[in-house]
Amino acid sequence: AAAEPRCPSCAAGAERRLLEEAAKRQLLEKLRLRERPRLSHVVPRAAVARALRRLQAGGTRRGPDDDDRGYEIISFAEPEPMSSSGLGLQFQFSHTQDQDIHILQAQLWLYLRVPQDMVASLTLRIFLAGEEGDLVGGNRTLLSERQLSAKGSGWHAFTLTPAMQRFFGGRRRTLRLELESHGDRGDITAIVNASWSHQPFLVAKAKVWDPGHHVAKR
Amino acid sequence: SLRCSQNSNFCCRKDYYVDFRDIGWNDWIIKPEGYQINYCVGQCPTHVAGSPGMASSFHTAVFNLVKANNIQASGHSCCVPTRRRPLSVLYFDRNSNIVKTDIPDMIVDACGCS
Repeated sequence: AAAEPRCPSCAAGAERRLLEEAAKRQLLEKLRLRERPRLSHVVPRAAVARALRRLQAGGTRRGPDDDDRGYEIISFAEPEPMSSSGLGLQFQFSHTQDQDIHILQAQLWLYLRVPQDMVASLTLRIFLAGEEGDLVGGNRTLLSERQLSAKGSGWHAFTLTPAMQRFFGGRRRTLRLELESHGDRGDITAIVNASWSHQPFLVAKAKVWDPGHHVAKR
Repeated sequence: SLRCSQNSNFCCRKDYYVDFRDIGWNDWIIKPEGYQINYCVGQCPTHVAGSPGMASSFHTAVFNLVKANNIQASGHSCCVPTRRRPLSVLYFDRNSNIVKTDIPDMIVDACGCS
């Protein structure tokens, strides 16, 4: 290096590279990532913007268990092939084996399309299907059943907290929805379209516990 | 906190902003658009280290009084962060889920002498 002619910008360039590398390492370490994520599929920007606006409008409640180590995760649904028993929504979560993820609360947001000037009386059942999408009549668990009255089209949130912990045990999980209308109109639909801005999404508040973390019992 | 200038060698905060576009990370980090990676650098001589605004704690003031009075004391003050703030990050994970998290103590706001 001593034999090289001196250039004033070389030191600055080296410092810049060093700081950029430090920033990368710091962020990856704090986000508990081994490497930068390579995105498996692209979520439409309109869906992202709409989901974030929806959550922002609803406000973020912070519970007593929340602290700065918490995560909020928004997962967008991918449609499963239709079957006679309802609508399949697939969500993917992945984590490394050494992370113990604890779900504090979770909500499924679903856009219901109801014809204008109509009040729909509905029953929505949400099932957790088996690991490999064992959907029809097989291995599935009822997570939530809700009676709801929907006037016009709009977003609805369904709390799933107690059962959501099981979601994080598997790599790829499917929610199956059954929507039963109690009127004579059968044209109420839940929107599921990967290219549509009303794509259903799941919001979870989670906390990662380090191995060896002990919780005092009271 | 003092921000570093060309003329000073004393403990100060050096500011540097990493733009995620420059490192090709803007495809998976939604917000913020960059990271203010400040750091502390500079000397902490005895007459500076114990002065108000530069001492990181009351311990520093006492320690520097002890040193100034030639009472046996080893070690010397270092320029360290004295105030930090968290960074909120909104990003895509490898399954294209959006994750929002607050990382504590990520941005150095002020520096002082230990």
